Amino acid sequence: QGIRSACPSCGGPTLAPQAEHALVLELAKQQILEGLHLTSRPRITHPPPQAALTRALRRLQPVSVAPGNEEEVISFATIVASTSTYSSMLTFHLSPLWSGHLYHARLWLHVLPSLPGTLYLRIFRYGTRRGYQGSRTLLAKHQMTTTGWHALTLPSSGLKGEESGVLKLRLDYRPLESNSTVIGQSGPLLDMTGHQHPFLELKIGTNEPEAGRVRRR
Amino acid sequence: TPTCEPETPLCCRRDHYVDFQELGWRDWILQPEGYQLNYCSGQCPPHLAGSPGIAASFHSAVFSLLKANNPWPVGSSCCVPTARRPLSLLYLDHNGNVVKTDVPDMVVEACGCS
Repeated sequence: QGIRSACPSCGGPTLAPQAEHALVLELAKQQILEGLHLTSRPRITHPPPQAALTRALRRLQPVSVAPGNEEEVISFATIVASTSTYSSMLTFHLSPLWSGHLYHARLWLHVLPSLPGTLYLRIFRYGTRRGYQGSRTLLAKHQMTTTGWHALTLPSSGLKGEESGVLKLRLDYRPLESNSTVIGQSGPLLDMTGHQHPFLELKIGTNEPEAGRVRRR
Repeated sequence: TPTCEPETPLCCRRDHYVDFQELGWRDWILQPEGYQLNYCSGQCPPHLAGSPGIAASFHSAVFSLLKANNPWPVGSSCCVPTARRPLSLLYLDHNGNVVKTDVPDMVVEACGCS
């Protein structure tokens, strides 16, 4: 039927500049939301601290994202609970990002100068689904001998998505030379506050068939 | 693609820059500050049909099928995008996560008559 209709883009009544500009702004909103598969603009209730955001962005590898079907994500730990001197629980809110194929995951932690020697760290994933709460899975073990930022690779297979979109990671760590006297004096070993906030760096492929690829007949 | 002068009735690309500040979206779209929302409009008289760069146009594929089955199509040639490029966006999602993605086919680069 379209063949008989006038060509919609072939002229027609020209709009007044203000009306055209208002139309363009509405078109822009629709186009951006559709392009990001969103139904409405996100309401940001807890924006990440600017300094933490700037540092995190600086740490992202300058790897360009393939158009249309991959995303890079930085997710800051929303809750950091220290369960004991050498243990912390980090909580991340990832849904609906998580529905795609996660193929790269790193946890960024900032080791404080008070590190007396080598830090031995184990990272567990805690179950959040009903019936699995409290269950834990060892994801990775790392040894760190220097202070500052460390990017710890996590197995993407161990981070399969959950409906809740909530990911809990427990960090158990201790100095290898466990000379408690020294430790006591050096205080905390991992920096969990301010702009040294721990964050996850993820690369997620979206589930769509590759956009922009023309199927040839 | 001919540049659009207000009085040009022919098919051309109409350039518009949209600043996210104007949309009130600068709080969740971190980068870029705005983008080119261009679109194609204008007349396509018969002698312009199929020009320029039409091979890349989806409409050209449909149009040539119609021609193959129908010596004279009953419709008119249309002013359509013939080249687009993705737009890289860095934005905050509902959970405050920072997402970097390339949205395909967001910016019209060229227009042509199908």
